[in-house]
Amino acid sequence: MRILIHTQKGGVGKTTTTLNLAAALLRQGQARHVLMADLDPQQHLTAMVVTDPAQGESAQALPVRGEPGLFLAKARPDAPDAGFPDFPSDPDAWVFLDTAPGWSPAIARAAQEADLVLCPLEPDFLGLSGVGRLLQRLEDLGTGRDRLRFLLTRYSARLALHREVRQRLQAQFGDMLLPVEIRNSVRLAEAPGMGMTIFAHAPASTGCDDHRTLASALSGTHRHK
Amino acid sequence: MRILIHTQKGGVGKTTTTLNLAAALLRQGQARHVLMADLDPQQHLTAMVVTDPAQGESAQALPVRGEPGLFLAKARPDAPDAGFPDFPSDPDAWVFLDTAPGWSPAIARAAQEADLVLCPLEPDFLGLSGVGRLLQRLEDLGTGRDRLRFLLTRYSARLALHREVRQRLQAQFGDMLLPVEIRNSVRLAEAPGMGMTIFAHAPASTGCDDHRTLASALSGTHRHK
Ligand SMILES: Nc1ncnc2c1ncn2[C@@H]1O[C@H](COP(=O)(O)OP(=O)(O)OP(=O)(O)O)[C@@H](O)[C@H]1O
Ligand SMILES: Nc1ncnc2c1ncn2[C@@H]1O[C@H](COP(=O)(O)OP(=O)(O)OP(=O)(O)O)[C@@H](O)[C@H]1O
Ligand SMILES: [Mg+2]
Ligand SMILES: [Mg+2]
Repeated sequence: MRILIHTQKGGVGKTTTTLNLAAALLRQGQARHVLMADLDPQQHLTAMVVTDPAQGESAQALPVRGEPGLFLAKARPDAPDAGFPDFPSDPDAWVFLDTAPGWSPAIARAAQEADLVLCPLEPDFLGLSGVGRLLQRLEDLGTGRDRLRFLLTRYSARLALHREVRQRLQAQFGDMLLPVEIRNSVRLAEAPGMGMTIFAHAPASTGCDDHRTLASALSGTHRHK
Repeated sequence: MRILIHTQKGGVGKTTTTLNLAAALLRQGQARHVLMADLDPQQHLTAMVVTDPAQGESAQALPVRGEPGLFLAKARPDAPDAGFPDFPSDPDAWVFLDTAPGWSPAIARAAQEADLVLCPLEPDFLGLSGVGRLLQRLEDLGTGRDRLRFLLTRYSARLALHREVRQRLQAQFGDMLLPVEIRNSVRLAEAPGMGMTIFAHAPASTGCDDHRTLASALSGTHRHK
């Protein structure tokens, strides 16, 4: 299952979602292996995970400390447009690509190869700007809307703005909007500083619940692929 | 006074700061004209302001509705690396460049021409990642640290994480950290959807106070340039 995690807008939770969704799938047994690749030149995903070569690396991937089954692909600066990396020892592995905001040939190529484009959105005007452009780009690539899912992040149900945006997105996009929101939680912002996923840093937090629900929503829809 | 508003990280408040700081300077009489230019290919600043050609445009700039003295430079897609635009009718005009996250030749050129590089930061691990890289890039360009100022944005004093990051930045950077935080406020996230600055949308909000304080901090330091 190849998932491209991409939004045109910056700072909406792409990297946070990549790492914590991967950990949720593994901890709930919905995946045996997840390989993440950091397509963002800023390398934020790479900066926030601690890899542990001692656990046995392969030529292409390093195991992530504390999350059995989770790997980070080695950077391939020589082949930026290489698309989704392979995980030779498990053809059923889930592969996630984290990306930078904006657009690039590498993102375009990955969007064509992806089973799913997961698009985190912050529920406000600036957060949503770029959705129209992304839809157009995917259409131009021949990536059907059935392969696109929106995910509301940094969500606060107590804010009328967030509730209104959610209602508008539901009305406009129906099932393309995933039935789960990643709620705003300082625990999610703390975890990267500890080199941990939300599950290792704050097991009782809403961040864990929400990423578990997200993992179930995604593995449910695609289990019968 | 030429200010480049730039951070390597996405979604930290670059565009929000560009518009609302400009409006604060004008409303407090610290500037007579402010010209903003949108260097971000995503054109978010352009999307959130309403310009009013009827008020008299020049070949290069459009007046922003509701904010006398505020202009948006016309996009110059043919000259992406053109640097800071001029405001011919007022040599004392402040000129702001909003940018995309990441780095580019246009940003490098603007950083060399700028009187000040204003760097909004979200107070957490991912928000700060890239600070080291930015410092290195500016050093390579010969832009001294005296021309760099950090601004904490989306700040919540009730969060220990935010207080700790602020203390750490103060210890590490001293006066380079501006003595004002832009507090987290849903009003700031609502305003762009109305095509307004924070002053027009919610005159009694903390967003107004904070951007006024920021305007005073910046015009004070540079008035005697
Ligand atoms: N649900 C959440 N609750 C609180 N903070 C969050 C949440 N999701 C993300 N954050 C914080 O918001 C900021 C943006 O998140 P992140 O860096 O994952 O976004 P991004 O889309 O990957 O950004 P970029 O465009 O720079 O790659 C980070 O500082 C992160 O810690
Ligand atoms: N102080 C604040 N309080 C609440 N929300 C804020 C604040 N500052 C910015 N925001 C919201 O945070 C998001 C990011 O802000 P903004 O788009 O200005 O950042 P940016 O750095 O320009 O992003 P990009 O890297 O995509 O250009 C927006 O949705 C904005 O409405
Ligand atoms: Mg990221
Ligand atoms: Mg912006």
